[in-house]
Amino acid sequence: GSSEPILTLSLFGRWYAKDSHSIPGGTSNLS
Amino acid sequence: LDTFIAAVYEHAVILPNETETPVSQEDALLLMNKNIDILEKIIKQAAEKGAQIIVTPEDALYGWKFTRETIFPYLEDIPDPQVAWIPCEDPHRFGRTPVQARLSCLAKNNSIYVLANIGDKKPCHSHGSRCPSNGYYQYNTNVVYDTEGKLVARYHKYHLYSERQFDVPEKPELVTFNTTFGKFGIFTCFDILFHDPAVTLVKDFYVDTILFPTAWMNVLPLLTAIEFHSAWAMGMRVNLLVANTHHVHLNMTGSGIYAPHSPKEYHYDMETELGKLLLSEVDAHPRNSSPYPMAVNWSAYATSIKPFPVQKNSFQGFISRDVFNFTELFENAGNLTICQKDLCCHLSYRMLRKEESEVYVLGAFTGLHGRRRREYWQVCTMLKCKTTNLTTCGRPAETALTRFDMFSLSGTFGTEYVFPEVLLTKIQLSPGKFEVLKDGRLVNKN
Repeated sequence: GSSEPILTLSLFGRWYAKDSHSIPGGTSNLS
Repeated sequence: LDTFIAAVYEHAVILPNETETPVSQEDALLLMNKNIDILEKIIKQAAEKGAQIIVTPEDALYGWKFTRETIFPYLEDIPDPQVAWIPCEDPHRFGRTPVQARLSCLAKNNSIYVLANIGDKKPCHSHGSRCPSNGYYQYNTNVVYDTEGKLVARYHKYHLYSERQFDVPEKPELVTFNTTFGKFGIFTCFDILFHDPAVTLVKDFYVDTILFPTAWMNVLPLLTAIEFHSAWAMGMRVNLLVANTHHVHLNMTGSGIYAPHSPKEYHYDMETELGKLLLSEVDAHPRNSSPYPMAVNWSAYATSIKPFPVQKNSFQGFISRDVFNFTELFENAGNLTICQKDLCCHLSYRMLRKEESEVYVLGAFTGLHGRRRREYWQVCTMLKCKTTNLTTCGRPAETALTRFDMFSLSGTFGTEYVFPEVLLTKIQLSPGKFEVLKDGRLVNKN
């Protein structure tokens, strides 16, 4: 039978090469 | 061993009283021992049930609300594992280390690998460029003890998240250790959203399983712990053992044992303040298990088809601070395309029945994420809007009525790192009910 009701279907891509490397490891604020 | 029994524990941390001034080392140890008392019972339980390894959460011994000064009494000097130290047998070799000695004894006495997250302090010369004013570097640190209680791994978290009490290591540490049941890698919480160490451990160090302590605050619709972590394991094709902290008021819940094909066990509880132990048997070497998920060419299908007709009334909406292009699923079945810059997302779908009280949209986003604009995201998403008002598309929704007979989602991704997420009503995963085809389509399986 069909699946449970769906909230979200996603393809979540991370293009690391295009990240901006301004801040080193630390993050000073919530996203 | 071909398989092993993994354990993760979602711990409701006993938090310290808020204070502006540092407590004594004795009071700090008193609080940490209250949390370790709980972990001790769980570690015994896991070992009795045959677990070879257990992961406990980030900040599990003392919580997260600190300044540089107030966390100091909780810190110990954690040596490099190369010193071959069993704190349980030699507790005074590196000064005052009561927490390390107790954790080591828990691993030794129960003959189980134990991962814990504690605080490390390293003296430095304050005239040194980066040395903090108190003369110590302070690190959010994972330690692993083997079945003899030996310290076999130490990892300093690199991607801190508003953690002013800790310092950032000079560079990301790539920490692995070998066992008879596979090669393990370690990182913490926010690290999972970045390339180093997370992707490098899989891509260049060929680890089989990642140990992942976290204090993850859930953010719908894309970054809820169980949803994103299970997708990361599938996308990276490794086991991911996730131990999250449990704190309902901060939206912190969601632990799991995730294999490349599908979640083995997961837990999500926004109703109680209870901890939860999860156990499951997992492949020690998922790459050698059959069928090992093949490498996916995420843009193959989407770049091979003619885009479906783009509907006139596409519109823009926000998910958190990111501006998505959306188009509505007007009919109960159809083929849709929505694009944003060089990313085009395609959806074929058929609903069991169109629910008049619900609106779904297909969305596309490509660009630097959020206010920090550090991470470059490419997202194709089909989601249920909070209400039938299109201005609420992208806002968190927790329940849905609409079932889908069929769906196929794909996108013209420029990256090879894509994590497939499926989240069902009441924040549930959908183990075994979907798959990713090697041409990059995310499709239903039933």
